[in-house]
Amino acid sequence: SSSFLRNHLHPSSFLQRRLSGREKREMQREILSILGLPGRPRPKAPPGGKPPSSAPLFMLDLYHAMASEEEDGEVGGETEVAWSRGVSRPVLTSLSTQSPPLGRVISHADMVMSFVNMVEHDRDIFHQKPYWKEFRFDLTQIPTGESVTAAEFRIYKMRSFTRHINKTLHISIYEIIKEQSNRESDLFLLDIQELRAGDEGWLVFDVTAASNHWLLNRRNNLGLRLYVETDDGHSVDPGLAGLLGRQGPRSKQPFMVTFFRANQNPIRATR
Amino acid sequence: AVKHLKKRQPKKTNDLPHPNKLPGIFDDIHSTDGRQVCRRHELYVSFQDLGWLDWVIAPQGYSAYYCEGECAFPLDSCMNATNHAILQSLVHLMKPETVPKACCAPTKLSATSVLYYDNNNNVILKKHRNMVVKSCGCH
Repeated sequence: SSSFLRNHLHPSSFLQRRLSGREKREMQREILSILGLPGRPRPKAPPGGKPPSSAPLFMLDLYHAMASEEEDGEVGGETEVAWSRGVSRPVLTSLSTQSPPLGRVISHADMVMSFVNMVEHDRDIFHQKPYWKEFRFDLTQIPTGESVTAAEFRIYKMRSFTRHINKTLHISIYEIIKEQSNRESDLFLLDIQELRAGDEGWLVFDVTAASNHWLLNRRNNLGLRLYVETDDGHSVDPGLAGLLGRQGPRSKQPFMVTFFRANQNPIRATR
Repeated sequence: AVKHLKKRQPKKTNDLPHPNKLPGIFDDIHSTDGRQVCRRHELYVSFQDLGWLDWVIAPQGYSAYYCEGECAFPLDSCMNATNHAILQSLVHLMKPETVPKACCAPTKLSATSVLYYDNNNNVILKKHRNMVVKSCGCH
């Protein structure tokens, strides 16, 4: 009676009997394969305590949006999920109301993956200018046969209490294409946003352009580098500008979100 | 006015069962020989019973439903029958031993989404199409 399929209305037609342990594992494997999983995931606790909660909270919002769309019976998610577009201008929202980027992208997505930040390098005021923050994301879990429809990098900005509280800040995000030992790394500009030093909330950067590279060589991690400058081009330490990294609270740690759609024309492996 | 009304003779009609009558909540959903007509039944898949709540964040389970019931002539409109199924059930009446009845199967399916952790603590939201039966019919 501990079978995981339970019907409430009338004794079902198939034979009710206790499954053996092996049969249960077999049936669970069957269900996992329907869910597209090779096996049941074993999330491990990260070193030093609990994983960041910012990505799970964001994804739970997204889940409720998609689930309510499915309840409306719009097969394949034809209805627009009423989310605001959050890419062309700085989207400063609090965590509970942060909105995923595009309605259509969400309702047409077959899969959404959030990536926690693995490693963080800071070139802060104890180093020479320009100052920057670097983030690394492990892309090896990205499944083959899916095409990226949108990708965004989300970082929380606290109110900056430096004397330039009303100054305009320019925040730019680059993809690290190749690190060089004897000179500056090769960078590829992904997105730039302007805001006030005194603003607070989640910043959403459009990093979809980086997906062209990572789908080709997903062995490497994706490296993103963030710069902050004032109007007159002075470099500002991102930490002093109020941008939170791994040292921030669990619910405000930076993360990346990628929206996938099953490949209509799967890439043919070269013979 | 009432006393002028002549008692009207009930019209003689050969009362075949109404092919377009939807079974109301008081109608018996059993076909003539007492078996259930083709319709959707509750079926709950519980991730909790599977012991998967350590990696599935939401939902705890979901209603998948299933289709079961008789596709016997006359195929009422509540059975969502295709023309082919109606024809097949007629031929079945003529040659029951060679042509089977039509089958009770889903006519509309919808998606369900599952939110879960992968091995690296990344959070994945996956939409699985055709996982929930929205309506059943005779095919």
